[in-house]
Amino acid sequence: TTLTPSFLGLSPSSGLLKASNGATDVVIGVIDTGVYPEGRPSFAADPSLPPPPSKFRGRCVSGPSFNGSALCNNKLVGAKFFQRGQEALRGRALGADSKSPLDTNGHGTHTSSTAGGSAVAGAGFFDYARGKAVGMAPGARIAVYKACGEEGCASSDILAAFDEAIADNVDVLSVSLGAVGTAPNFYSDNTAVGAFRAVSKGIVVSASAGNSGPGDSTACNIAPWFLTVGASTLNRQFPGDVVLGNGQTFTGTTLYAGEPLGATKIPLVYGGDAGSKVCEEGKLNATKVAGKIVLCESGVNARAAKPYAVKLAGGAGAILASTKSFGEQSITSPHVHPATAVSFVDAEKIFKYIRAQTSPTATIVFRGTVVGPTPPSPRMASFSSRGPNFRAPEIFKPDVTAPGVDILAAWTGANSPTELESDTRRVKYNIISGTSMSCPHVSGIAALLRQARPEWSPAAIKSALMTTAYNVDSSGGVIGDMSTSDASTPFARGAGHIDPNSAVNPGLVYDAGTEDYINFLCALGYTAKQVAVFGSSISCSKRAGSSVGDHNYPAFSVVFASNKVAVVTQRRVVRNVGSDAAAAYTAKITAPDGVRVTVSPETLQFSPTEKTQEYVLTFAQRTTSSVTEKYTFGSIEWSDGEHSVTSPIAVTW
Amino acid sequence: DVEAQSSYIVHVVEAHAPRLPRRGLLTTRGYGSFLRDRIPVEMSSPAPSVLYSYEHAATGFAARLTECQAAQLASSGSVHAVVPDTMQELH
Repeated sequence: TTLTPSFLGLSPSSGLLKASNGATDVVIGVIDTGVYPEGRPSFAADPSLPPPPSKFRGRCVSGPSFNGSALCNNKLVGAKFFQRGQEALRGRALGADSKSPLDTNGHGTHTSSTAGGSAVAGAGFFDYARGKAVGMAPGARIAVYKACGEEGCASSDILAAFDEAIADNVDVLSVSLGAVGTAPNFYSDNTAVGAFRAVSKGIVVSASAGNSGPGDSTACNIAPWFLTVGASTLNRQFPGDVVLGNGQTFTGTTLYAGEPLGATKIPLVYGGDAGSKVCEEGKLNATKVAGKIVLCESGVNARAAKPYAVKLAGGAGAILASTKSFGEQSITSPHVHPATAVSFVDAEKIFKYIRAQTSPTATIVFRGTVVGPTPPSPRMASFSSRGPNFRAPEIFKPDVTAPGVDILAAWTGANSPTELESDTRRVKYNIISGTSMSCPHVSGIAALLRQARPEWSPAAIKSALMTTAYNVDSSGGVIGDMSTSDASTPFARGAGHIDPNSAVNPGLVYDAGTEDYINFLCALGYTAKQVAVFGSSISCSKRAGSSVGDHNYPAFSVVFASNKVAVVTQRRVVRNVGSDAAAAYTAKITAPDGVRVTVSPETLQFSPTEKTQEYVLTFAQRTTSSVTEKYTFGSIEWSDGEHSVTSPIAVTW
Repeated sequence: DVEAQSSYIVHVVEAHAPRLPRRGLLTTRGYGSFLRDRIPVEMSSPAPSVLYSYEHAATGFAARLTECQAAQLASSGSVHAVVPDTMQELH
């Protein structure tokens, strides 16, 4: 957050940030691990802010190490906790700090300050990423709902947090968590149930897509009422170069903040030759490791635990190999001992060097913070979960991508940056990665849109973010995918990277409300009891004929899974929200391979009395084409010469 | 011989949901008589314990129930679904 506001184009003097006045009338609820406000200026009282919105009915409760009346103010306006579900599932009482909103983990402090933290000059993680840290909606008020601990979150606690947040009248909910494993059916996914009720009350629910990438259909929080967020990089790196004895250099990534190793090459050894290929504590042979750099494989223990294990065995440093599926990506960690993480491919080359030499040597050069055009940005993180939608393939997911790699934001004073018990450091800011980090960026931007466009529904806000998103990186190419080193697909980046200043003026929006979501649930073929979980009065009997593909989504996902189906049509309704009430929009279609796409009508003419228009897309399989890919992609762009309203098209074969 | 309890989230038919006491943090009250009316005495040990009563994000409650109690509630005309509570992960 020392860089993301400028990366997103946010400026106090123009665009969305100015149009929204920083979202001073908006309350962002954050369901997470709580908050650690003491000594964190991101959550300090701000004399420049007006009193909190009077409609907000929340409050701050107190508990061990958390004095709600002292720690809450006109920035941090709400703090509650919910732990009964987790205690029941664990079969034991959690620690005393679980019975307060205090964040002893760090995750919730990080996400809430990213969404709406106040500006803090001179922030940084040691010397890394220094600058002015600020949340995306610097004027927004933060209400934290602690439903998670070190070991995750019980669904019953999450639902309790949703219940209170809705009652408190928050405007935006930021939810950086999700189901473990395969995305559950919507009626048994209590996060989806709570989010449905929240969205029905006009609350935008921004949720993380998950970190289970890069495999297909790994995204969670995939109900159409979620604003589902993937993760991508910034134009900033923290390079730690491995320099081998033969001169070969491999750029890794690191947040090591201690004495450097120096230029002199020192002996290099593979962990597997010294007792533990993954560098587990207590398993490395000190006589084989002492004074050397150790190459460690991924897995088994935490990344940050590997250099610590090397340190305990007397080693000089560590090189951490990434996993094969992550491609060129390696994960940055705040190491307590000299270490850097390299890609799987680079680690293999280092391993071959070790095997080829009788006395292999290396050193690690720590280059600090580097901001610049190389490599291009954004790029999709390998870990970012992917579409298609496992439960409703006709609903395109994830929706958008946002910064989620190496994000600096506030951190708890109750936990170390590595989360290792052996790490005694305490920091006010930490740099971590995940869709948990990209989600609150979008939550903050949604808060800005909520204030700038108070008449928009949650679906309209999502539509604005999706149809104005960009898909080209800083070098002019399609946003890349770190797992493949090729161009990413819309099932990784969604409709693209959010562009807040364009989203405030999208031209057209694809709106949807509770009735549309009920139609969607009915079209899925749910039983009466399953649908009634979302509301007892819901009946599908009078809603026959609705189609999942016709849900008014700002993206298209078509399934040609059966050879019997040759033609699919999907209907959409758009509303003119531009300043020209008489605007005329014309369509430009980029058809996916293997499909002929036609639109009717080809021009949408709006007028002061006809603010909405309907169109139909027809997707016909080309009989002459033989598609070999599982998925092909295209787009439809509506333009009036001023606005470009673009929707991705995905075809699953 | 005491049957083990597990955590469930019970989605209740709105018309059968009790009027909850004043909205308050960590409310557990409101569903006592609902449970007594729907779980036969011979199934009532160990007694269900309500963790939360939901009013806004869902209509229903979270509770510790035996498998038999959960099945009994699920077959009740007053309940839409009884979903086992599960852990979710931070991202």
